[in-house]
Amino acid sequence: LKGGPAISRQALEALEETLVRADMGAPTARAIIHEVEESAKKDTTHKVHLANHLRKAILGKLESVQTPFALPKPGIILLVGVNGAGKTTTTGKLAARFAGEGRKVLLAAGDTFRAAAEEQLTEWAQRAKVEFIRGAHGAAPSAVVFDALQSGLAHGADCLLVDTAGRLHNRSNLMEELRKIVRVAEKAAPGVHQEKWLVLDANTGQNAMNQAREFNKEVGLTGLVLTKIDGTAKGGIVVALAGELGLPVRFLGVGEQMDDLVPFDPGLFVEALVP
Amino acid sequence: NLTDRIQKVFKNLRGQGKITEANIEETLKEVRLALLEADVNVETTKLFLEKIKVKALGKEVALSLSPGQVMIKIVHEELIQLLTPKDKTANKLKFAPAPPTLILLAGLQGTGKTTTAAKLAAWLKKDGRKPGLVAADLVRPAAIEQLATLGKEIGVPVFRPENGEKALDVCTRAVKTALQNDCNILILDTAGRLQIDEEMMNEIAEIQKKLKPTNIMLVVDAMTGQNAVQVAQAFHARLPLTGLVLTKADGDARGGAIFSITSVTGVPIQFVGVSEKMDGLEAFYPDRMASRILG
Ligand SMILES: Nc1nc2c(ncn2[C@@H]2O[C@H](COP(=O)(O)OP(=O)(O)OP(=O)(O)O)[C@@H](O)[C@H]2O)c(=O)[nH]1
Ligand SMILES: Nc1nc2c(ncn2[C@@H]2O[C@H](COP(=O)(O)OP(=O)(O)OP(=O)(O)O)[C@@H](O)[C@H]2O)c(=O)[nH]1
Ligand SMILES: [Mg+2]
Ligand SMILES: [Mg+2]
Repeated sequence: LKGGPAISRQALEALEETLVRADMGAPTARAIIHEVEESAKKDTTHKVHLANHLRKAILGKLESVQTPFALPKPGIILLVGVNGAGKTTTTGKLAARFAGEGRKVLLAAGDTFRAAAEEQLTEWAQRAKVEFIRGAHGAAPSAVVFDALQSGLAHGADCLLVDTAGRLHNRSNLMEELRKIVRVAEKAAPGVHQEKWLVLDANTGQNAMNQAREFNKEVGLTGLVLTKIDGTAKGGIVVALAGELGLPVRFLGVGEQMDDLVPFDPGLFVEALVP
Repeated sequence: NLTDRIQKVFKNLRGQGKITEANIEETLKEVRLALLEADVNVETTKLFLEKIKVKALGKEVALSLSPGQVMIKIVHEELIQLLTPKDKTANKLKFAPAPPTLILLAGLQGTGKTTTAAKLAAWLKKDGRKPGLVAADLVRPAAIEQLATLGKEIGVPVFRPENGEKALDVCTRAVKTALQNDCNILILDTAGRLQIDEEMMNEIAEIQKKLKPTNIMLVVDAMTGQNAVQVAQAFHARLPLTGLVLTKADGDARGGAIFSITSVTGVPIQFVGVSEKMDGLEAFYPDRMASRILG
């Protein structure tokens, strides 16, 4: 990927295609390539390496939204997102991570709907060796979350992780249910810092934009978790999301085991995107 | 939407006229953007646009239509054609000459296999057949529990692993004892797996080799992006896929990935998941899918 005194149109188009193929979306890819072209033109070095300019442009987008993350004591994290994204598994991995940092963790089973949802999270609580609160299957999720947070805080939990049911963002009744869960969490834990993370499957294409916009509109997202990046999907959509919604990626899911969660590193991510 | 965008391209032409190289380039750009936005694979999009160009060049535009409308029609019809299998029976489940008929479900993690397995069982039961479910996911926590719960909900027996059985073992035992358990069709629910996971791909390839299921379906999430084709090709190389199931189509994802998969592999789309409920499974309609992809 080397340019020259004249930046090859073909080279730029090939790069743009790589970005689209990485699920960055045509508009974001176009904007980034335009930026690459501009910065490459200004490059007075003997040999212009387009790939370097490209990495720099993408890194710039990601770093501009990457605020440092530290969960206050006490702190709540709500995991939300569409069906099958990896919320329950991520909740379990986060529990293990925070427990390993010496936090007093509570897992709350906010999914009271899906078959064996509570059993799945129970298994994770056992693996991570953390406190776990669930309600009756089919009970109102907001009621379970309220009780779990109140009880958890009363018993000294300083890291409360709330798993919620998968829901499609175009289902207004389900989004209303989520708004209620968030309101109720605020009631149960007034003044306690609340993170709301959208769990996004790296295999997701442009629909991730709709997901993020809608979930953000409904509950105000504070971050993203990108899962299944151990597969061949590149997750380039997070670059588009950084630009449009300013959302930082907090963690990457890199497998199905308890330890398969890594803090997001923009530099490493860009290296994987543009090797 | 695409119709408006294409109409704009042609707004300076009127009624009778020909579609030329010049005005078609602009239209193809718009169609390309629409397809990429819909998650159609980059390569599939290229091939599709080439087909459209050939079909559109030199096309006479009748007085009653605008050139834009003619273009839309060409794109829409081509998409429908590519979504429609040549063989009219390709979109149906096949039944084995001797029971039990087997349906093997495969796919990436979280695509909707377990839910689809139960929906298929409910569908078949309603159709007067005797389905059984086989819980062959020994990886995911509470996966067996999940399928057992759904089986109970729809009144279909579930074969669960016993005495340290692996995935192949429980499937084999289910096949051997299907008839005595009053099942003439078995749906094998498997663990989600990455197509690059050698061990897991070997596991499912072995199930296919030993039990030779009549139906092998790749379960694909409607919101899948550009990675879809690469994944599907890898699965198709290890398992001779007979059908695709598109899940979560009740969302607002355009579903271009399933079009890419079917056009590249030739595997027909057989069912569409439209809700989390047990009756949320529909047949596949090419024209509806074409409209959805074009937005
Ligand atoms: N390879 C891989 N698989 C993952 C990852 N995260 C989750 N999974 C798998 O994805 C599947 C779905 O994960 P869940 O945690 O059940 O997803 P969910 O969002 O809670 O699903 P619903 O509650 O049904 O909406 C499971 O098979 C997980 O093991 C990851 O980072 N990598
Ligand atoms: N809205 C909607 N949700 C669906 C559909 N199909 C499955 N789901 C949901 O998607 C999530 C994942 O479904 P599963 O059946 O657990 O997926 P899976 O492929 O078996 O997952 P793994 O076994 O972990 O690979 C669950 O929350 C399901 O209820 C569908 O057609 N529409
Ligand atoms: Mg879950
Ligand atoms: Mg499953």
